[in-house]
Amino acid sequence: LPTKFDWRDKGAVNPIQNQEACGGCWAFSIVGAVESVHVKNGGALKQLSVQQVIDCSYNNHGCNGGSTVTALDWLNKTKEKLVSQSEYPFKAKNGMCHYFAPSHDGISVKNYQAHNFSGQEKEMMARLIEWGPLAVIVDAVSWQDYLGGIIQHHCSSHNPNHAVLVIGYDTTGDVPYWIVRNSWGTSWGDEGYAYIKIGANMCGIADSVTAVFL
Amino acid sequence: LFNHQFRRNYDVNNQQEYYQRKINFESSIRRHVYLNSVSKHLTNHSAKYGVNQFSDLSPEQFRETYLTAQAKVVPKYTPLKHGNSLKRN
Repeated sequence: LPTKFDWRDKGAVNPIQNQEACGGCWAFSIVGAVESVHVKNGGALKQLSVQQVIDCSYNNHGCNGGSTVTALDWLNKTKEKLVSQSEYPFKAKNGMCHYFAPSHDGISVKNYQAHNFSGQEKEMMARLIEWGPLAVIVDAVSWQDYLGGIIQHHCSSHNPNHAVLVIGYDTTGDVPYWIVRNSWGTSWGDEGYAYIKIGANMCGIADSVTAVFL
Repeated sequence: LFNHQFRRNYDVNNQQEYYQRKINFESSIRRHVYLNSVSKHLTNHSAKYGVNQFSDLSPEQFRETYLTAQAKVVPKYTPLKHGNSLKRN
């Protein structure tokens, strides 16, 4: 494995988003994963509609919460195409699902994987490179006050409650860390990013990991 | 400074809300002191905690609004089953 890897270096990660007061982190994380895997597969970097997933993933609860696995299961079963953000813009609130004709341009999911990588974060690093950015669920209670730096304490792994996207890692320094793209705007954390120590399942980062295939 | 930086416009007629936000902010400051007191014994790269856009929220409000993801129980990853391509490489 390379000592460091970052999907941003491949031009595969869109700018940081802001979910505002909408509890749609689960949708932001999987849409971010789809956008990046599309680039990994040779496509252009596009901003896809998070609102479409919030409104249409019927087994979830829109801005009131949801599951990355349930959302990917819905995308995989229905083969619903994700349209662009400009066609279905983010409104930070629940809305009626807009349907598009099957001929409409968009990106559909071929398959997905969901695994627990606890105790196997090195394997998780390999899968990040092979599969693309990984949508994970973390315990983010202490993230309310986070300003930057590598999270090594105050982060339990018992209460997963927030979905984010792991886009890279760095093991060149004293403390190896995951690079995590959040959806709370650029004024949070390090320009919208968080860094989490690798190897201790910090914040439960390895407990619920999903990858998408296009 | 916080109100200006994070564009807070509290309702001047709702003093109760203003004082509740102020109490939340003061609690946040106390929390930051505690969180940073552990981190300072570590390296320069350790996490830092301080004022951000969530500092006027109570932990309960923060949880209710932002910590809304549900985790499903997923199978343990087994390299032999799922990592064939790595093995081949």
